Amino acid sequence: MALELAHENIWFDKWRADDAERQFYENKAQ
Amino acid sequence: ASGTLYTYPENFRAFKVLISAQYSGSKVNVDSNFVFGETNKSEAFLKKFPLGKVPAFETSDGKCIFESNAISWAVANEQLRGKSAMDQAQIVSWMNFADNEILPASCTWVFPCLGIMQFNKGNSERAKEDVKKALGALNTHLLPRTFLVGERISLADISVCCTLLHLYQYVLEPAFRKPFQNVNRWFTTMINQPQVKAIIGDFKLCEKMAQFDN
Amino acid sequence: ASGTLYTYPENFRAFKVLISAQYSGSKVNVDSNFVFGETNKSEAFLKKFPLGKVPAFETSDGKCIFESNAISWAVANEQLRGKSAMDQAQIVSWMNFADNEILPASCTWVFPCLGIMQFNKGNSERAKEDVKKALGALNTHLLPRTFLVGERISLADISVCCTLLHLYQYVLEPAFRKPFQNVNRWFTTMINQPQVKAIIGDFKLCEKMAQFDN
Repeated sequence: MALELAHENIWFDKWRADDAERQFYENKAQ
Repeated sequence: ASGTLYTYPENFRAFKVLISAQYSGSKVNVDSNFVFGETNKSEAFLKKFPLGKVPAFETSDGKCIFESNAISWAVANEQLRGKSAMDQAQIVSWMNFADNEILPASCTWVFPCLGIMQFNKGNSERAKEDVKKALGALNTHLLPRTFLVGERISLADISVCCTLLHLYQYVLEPAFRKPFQNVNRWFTTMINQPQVKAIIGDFKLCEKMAQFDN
Repeated sequence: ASGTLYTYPENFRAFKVLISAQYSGSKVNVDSNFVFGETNKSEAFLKKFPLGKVPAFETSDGKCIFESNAISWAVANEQLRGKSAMDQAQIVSWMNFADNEILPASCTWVFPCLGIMQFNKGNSERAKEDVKKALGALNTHLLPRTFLVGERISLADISVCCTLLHLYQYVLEPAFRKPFQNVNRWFTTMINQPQVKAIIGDFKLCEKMAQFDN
């Protein structure tokens, strides 16, 4: 199972993109 | 369902909701007092939406819904949601395709060009390949079709179209998008729909691929 | 809908489909000749499923569906999918919550413990925080409820439960999961459902948090 899981496409960096997007639009809103 | 939508302006996820409401006639009004970074951190908001994320939707009879695909589903009509369970399944498939196959690559490629995120050459190259794969799958599917599921527009088209906006606006220059003629045709059909134009306005396709600017 | 499911064994995404079929009675048989990395790279498979990803489902009348939530939707029944558009919207919301708020954090935390991925302290710490946030939101929602949407089990419970399996199996030791009593109660109810046990077998809750092993 571990071998197959290694092929899963998981968005590991999602939190980075989410944080960056949030910061960008929060700055815009202020 | 009608109600109040909480979001910041120009949020492609909120576009999915607003376009769906254009087709269904649901009354969705965007809360003009909403300030991103303040309102969604307030006690009152977090009570309704514990994750504090937008878009968030409160129906006129007080139900709270989070996650943009779910809100689009709530404000849609039967045509957009799909009549049969099988059509609905196909629509859920394309909504998830947009979130799982397009969005990660689009953010990784476009955000650095907008100064939203650090640039990383390896990640950007991989994102371009992932975009090509996703556009390839879409292109194959759209060869014999006008819309993604069935004969008419649905939440599948709306969610995939909105998730492709950043790509078509900033980086899919003519040379890059040339191999995906069916997708280009379908996307052009979408942005020229009056209900779509009413929300995103006149959309200009990318002429020159944006580069990361230091 | 009945048909053939293509997946590798012990795939938590395929569990969603198989558990849904247990409730609905749909005939879903897993293709025993499927070899991960070969079958899904073959010409024939890619013709049906251009992305080459699993789980993938072919109905007995030849329709091809990809994305596990969509396949679950197709093999489910009206109870699992939700009767009203509003219930369906809430179910779509929790399915997306599982994919967007739980899955990335779960894999970032657990995969290094299984030796699947490089360990990165910063990423793991952030993943633990994100897991706490997601469990916190679930815990609040489940305080007055037995199931996530309406009075009975639905695709919302099945998809969130299957996406939490790795966490409850490897890292949510008693001390860590203590603050989330409503989630623990709900999760225990889920894994003791005969239709769930039929697919995932006897599930043992984590006793000691797995650490990254060099």
